[in-house]
Amino acid sequence: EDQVSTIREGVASIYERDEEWTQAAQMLSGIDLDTGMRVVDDRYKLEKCIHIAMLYLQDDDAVNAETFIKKASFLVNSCKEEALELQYKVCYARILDAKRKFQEAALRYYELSQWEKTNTVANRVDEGDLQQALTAAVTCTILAGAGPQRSRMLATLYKDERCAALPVYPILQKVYLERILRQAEVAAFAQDLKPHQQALTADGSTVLARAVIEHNLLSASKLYTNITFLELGALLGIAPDKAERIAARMVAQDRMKGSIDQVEGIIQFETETEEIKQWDHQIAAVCFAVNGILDNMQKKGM
Amino acid sequence: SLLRQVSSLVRRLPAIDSAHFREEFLTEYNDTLLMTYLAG
Amino acid sequence: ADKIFRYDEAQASQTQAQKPWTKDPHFFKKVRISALALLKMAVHARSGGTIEIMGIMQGKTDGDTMIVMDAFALPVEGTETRVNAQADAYEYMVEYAQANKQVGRLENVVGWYHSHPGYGCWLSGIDVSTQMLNQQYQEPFLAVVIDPTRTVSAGKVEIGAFRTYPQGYKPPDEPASEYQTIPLNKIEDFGVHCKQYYPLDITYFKSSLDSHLLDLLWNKYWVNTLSSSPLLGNRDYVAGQISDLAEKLEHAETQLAHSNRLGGGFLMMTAKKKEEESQLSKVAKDSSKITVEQVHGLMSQVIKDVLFNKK
Repeated sequence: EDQVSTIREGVASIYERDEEWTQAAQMLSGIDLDTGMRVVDDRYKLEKCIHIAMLYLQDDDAVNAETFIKKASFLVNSCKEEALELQYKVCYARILDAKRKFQEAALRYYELSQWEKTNTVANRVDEGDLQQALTAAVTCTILAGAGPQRSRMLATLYKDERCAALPVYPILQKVYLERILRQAEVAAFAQDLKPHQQALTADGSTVLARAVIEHNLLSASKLYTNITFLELGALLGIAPDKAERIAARMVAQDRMKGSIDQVEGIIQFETETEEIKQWDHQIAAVCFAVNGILDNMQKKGM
Repeated sequence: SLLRQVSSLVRRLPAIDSAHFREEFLTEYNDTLLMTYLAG
Repeated sequence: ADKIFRYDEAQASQTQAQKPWTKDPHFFKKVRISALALLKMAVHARSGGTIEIMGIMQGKTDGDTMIVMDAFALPVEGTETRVNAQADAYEYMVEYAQANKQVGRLENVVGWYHSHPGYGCWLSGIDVSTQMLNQQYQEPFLAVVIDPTRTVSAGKVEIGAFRTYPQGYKPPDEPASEYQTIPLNKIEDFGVHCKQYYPLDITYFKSSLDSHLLDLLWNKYWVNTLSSSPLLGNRDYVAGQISDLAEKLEHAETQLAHSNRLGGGFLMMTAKKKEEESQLSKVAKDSSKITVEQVHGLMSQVIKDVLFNKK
């Protein structure tokens, strides 16, 4: 067994040098980690599983990678080596990302972006990696389905002062403030996406397009009391019947409040705030307007 | 600029004027009067 | 006015050496709280919503007066479920106190504060144990309780400052403190321990800078008053109060029915009768207190309606 492992590791390193990632992973996965023929410690097993998973991920093969990360998850708590724990977490986040579980992936990327704060100096990752993890967290959050969970993550990211320095900050700000995203901004954001994030979904649109449409729909529901699907389709840049279908799905999943009148082809958005609370906001605006006038008069010496 | 501020202030009044608000306001009003009656 | 902000190390160590509080369990009678500490404690209590929060106060003593200069939150929640909740935050407290010394803040920890959202300012059994523990090892030590929910409906900070008596000490009869509604599910806890501690008189002070800043804020404060509705902000609390009231009424009714069955008035001891009436009079007092607050809220709504909604 030992000789076989040594040879496999040698051949795998050659594949790796030639960037034949999947071959290298298959070569290593041939090593029998659960053999009774020799003593293999948990740390060695963990290191091998993580290494194989990372190789598969290089070729965006999340399925095989997940198989080995699942094996690693049984081992990661037993050996307290922070470098391996870090690699494990990176792998796990990338697998969730590759499987388009963007909400969870964003959480894990964000956790990774705070790595240096919670661990000893020995494993201090460099600033670039942290920034990369943070950018990945923002990207995955934007790609995640609109709704309360995503709003919470957006708030966390928006309030994290490190995000202001990221290239994706402008779109993060617009998404957090629930403003409507223009086509040009979306195209610019799409350029930095990974291949699997650009993949087509069942209904032929990309993950990003769906996320943007849902986001804009949610923003529209904050802007308008009601709107016809004709207008809504024009606003979102899609056919009216598609706009109706997406709106219906979001209302059914309780991610947006509203009611659809199919005969009239119109959607009534329900606003959360009660009229009486709205009234208080208006009163505050009137009072501040009075304040403004008095300040202005004082300035003019009246 | 001052006159513009004043005209924008005037346009803000009445602060709210909708049947829905009137209905909510009266509901609140009646609830409180009912409580007062019950306390009495 | 700003003299109070200067820390007199000599006086502090002298007081610490004399320990006057050991000779008289009722030694401390007054508390002075800085505007800064009050604001920080009230905002922290409000941020906890319906969950009890906890924090530490820094300050000093001056004769029979405890002076609270500043306060800071502890990473502890739900204080009513464990004795000495602050044990979770000892490390934090020590580090914070040391860091304070490094930046020249010489005041020591002078007490702890926590919140009772919606059920008034008093010490529960757990609070009494915690405070007794602290008064054994960390004197001089004060317990402050804030009710953020009642603060909103009362329009002023609902706050109480307390010190416990030593174990087994029989206090002289206390003058009745200001009446406050205790929810039925807390009355047991309140009643058993209310003789083990006493309230201190609270006054506030502010620096000249505080006065200036508060004056500036005051310019905007009138907007908040006009654009807020106590009726809306406290609905859950009022609903809770009314349901508590209903329970107390039923409670009192069964007691009365029960005593009537036992042969009515002439057999019942006058003391027992008095006690029953005082129960009912408390319920009546609670209901009028809640209603008055509601009527105040309604009055402000009607005034706003007249002011801002007339065509």
